[in-house]
Amino acid sequence: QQKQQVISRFFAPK
Amino acid sequence: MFELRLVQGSLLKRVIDAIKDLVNDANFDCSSTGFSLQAMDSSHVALVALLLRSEGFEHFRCDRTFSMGMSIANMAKMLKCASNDDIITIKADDGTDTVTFMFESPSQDKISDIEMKLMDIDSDHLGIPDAEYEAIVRMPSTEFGSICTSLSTIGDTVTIAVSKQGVTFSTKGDIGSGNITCRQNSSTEKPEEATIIEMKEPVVLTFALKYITTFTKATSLSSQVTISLSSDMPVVVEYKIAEMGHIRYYLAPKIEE
Repeated sequence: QQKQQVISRFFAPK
Repeated sequence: MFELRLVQGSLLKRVIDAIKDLVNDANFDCSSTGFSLQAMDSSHVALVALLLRSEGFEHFRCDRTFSMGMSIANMAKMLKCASNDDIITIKADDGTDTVTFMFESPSQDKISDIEMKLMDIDSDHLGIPDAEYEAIVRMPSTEFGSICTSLSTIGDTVTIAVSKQGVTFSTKGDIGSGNITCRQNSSTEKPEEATIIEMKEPVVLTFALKYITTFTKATSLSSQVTISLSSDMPVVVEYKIAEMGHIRYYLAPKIEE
């Protein structure tokens, strides 16, 4: 089973 | 006051077509640098960043930095009123809640004025650090598009593996599995047909095909696509827009649970 990660895990709000 | 004029109006139509299946509403940021956008899809798995530099426009005036919130679907509807060879002018005044699109036929015998309502959109900009990627693949954009379309008929995910042998795109589904390998091919006389692989480290990452396939809607903007990969980092799929800028898509990888 694979889990989809979200973008905010990698890029923080400016 | 903000006003930009783009002789190659079809370019804006293609840019919006390349975004509309991914993003519903977005803030277009206008500054003296150009016309840009950063937006995520509704599930926050993918991000699109567009840059159209001011120098690429025939006329570009932006007195102060501001954002215009637009529904991408509505923008696409408005741009349907423009023919492919029309010249497009976009205008907005300070403090108004509308934007005007003007479409002029090349012979100036038909002029359309379209007004669209702007929206208030609450969105944070994400900071995307400049990163060194472990592997960068440059290949014909049509080739990449057809690989994604082919694999999505078999499975829901694509595993992209870059090694010294080349780049392999593989998928697995209920009906079976498939993989397609592209080897480096820089000897071709036509640079747009080349496949070039720069690899510091071998990389293997898995992504949802439905997003990657959406990115390939940008194929008509550039003959080449650049795919940048690093372990446990979002992939960057970039289409350069000649003399103007780029459209970059970021997609978070899937991980084993």
